Amino acid sequence: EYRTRSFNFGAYHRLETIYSWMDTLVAQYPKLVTKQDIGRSYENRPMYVLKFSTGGDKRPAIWIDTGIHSREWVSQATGLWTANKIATDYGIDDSLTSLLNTMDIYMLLLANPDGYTYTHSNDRMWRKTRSKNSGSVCVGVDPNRNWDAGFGGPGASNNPCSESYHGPSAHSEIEVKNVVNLIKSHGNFKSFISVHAYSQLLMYPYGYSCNSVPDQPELDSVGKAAVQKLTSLYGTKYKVGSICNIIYPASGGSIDWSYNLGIKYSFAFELRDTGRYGFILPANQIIPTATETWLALKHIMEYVRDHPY
Amino acid sequence: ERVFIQDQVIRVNVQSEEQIQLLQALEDQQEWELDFWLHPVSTELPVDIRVPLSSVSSVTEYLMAHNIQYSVIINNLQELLDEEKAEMEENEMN
Repeated sequence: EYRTRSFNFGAYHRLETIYSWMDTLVAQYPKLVTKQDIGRSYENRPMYVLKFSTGGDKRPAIWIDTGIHSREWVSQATGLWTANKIATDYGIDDSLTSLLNTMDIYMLLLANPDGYTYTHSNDRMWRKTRSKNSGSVCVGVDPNRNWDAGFGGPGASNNPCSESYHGPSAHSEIEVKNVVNLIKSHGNFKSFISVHAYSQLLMYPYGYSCNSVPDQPELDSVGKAAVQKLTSLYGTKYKVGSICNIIYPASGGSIDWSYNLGIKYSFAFELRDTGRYGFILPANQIIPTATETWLALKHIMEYVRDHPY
Repeated sequence: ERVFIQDQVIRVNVQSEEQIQLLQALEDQQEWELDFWLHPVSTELPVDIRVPLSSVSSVTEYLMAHNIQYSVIINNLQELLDEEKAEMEENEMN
């Protein structure tokens, strides 16, 4: 109990510290939280998903991943804080309790463990995976251009030296494949939320095309309502829209893939930098960022709970 | 470990489509080794570029030649990274 309570969520941590913290969370909330090994990364690091469940089998579920782009440190840090928030608020917050009595939440805190480790040891600006590209001296694939959704289309590069290199084929990156396998074998996910940083956006599909998805009006109104709650805390301003329209065409993205798989409530967050740090957001902004993001995340999850399909 | 001594991060609040295209041309060239933290996409969003020390003068000349206003949001990236690392180490000790 002391170790989880004393954990400093207002700081950045190495992979080993995060994985060790996961074990203390599971030990502290054994009836709610389990840790699942969903496979290994390219450099053979385990990829752990925290599953929040109060029973049942393959209940309707919500997916949240953080850190797929390794240098976006506030994303992983927000994931830690959020996982702890879910565990500590269950049984206290009526809305979250009712959600977890009918649905499961899966959280992948380090979606790119090799890249994250590399940002601590070698290159703080590293974004991609660490896979070797045959025939090139350049390493890594952009794991958010590697999904089977418009793969190889606009907004992704076929140059292994590019930050947005899509990789040799869809799902070539084992870090992506591990998630695809879990989502497909489970078969009952109702929402897929991927958390990035930075630029304060809440986006929905598509990225690979600027055509509207069939559910665009609903996703747009859910997104706007969620952002209204986020902004209410500290005034952090967000924009809401489809990936293609609000930033740029970006093919091979995870939420396009999840939406096309039938997971209607697919969203991507770009968390804060309120103006001058970019990826190097000071640690003292982690908890404010996570706290405001929670208001939006919770709104989306409540909406998913109340609109079964 | 890679260092970013005197690397700058500059922010451009683009004013026009033409400026977006001029910045996209910057994005396409390799020799200045620019790292676009935020890409030139619309006049609604800022463009943030990490500029290696060796390219700072070339980039600022290019922007001034095309009358593109910019501000420096990080003057020496390595300083921020050193602070971040020191804070992490202190936290781990705690």
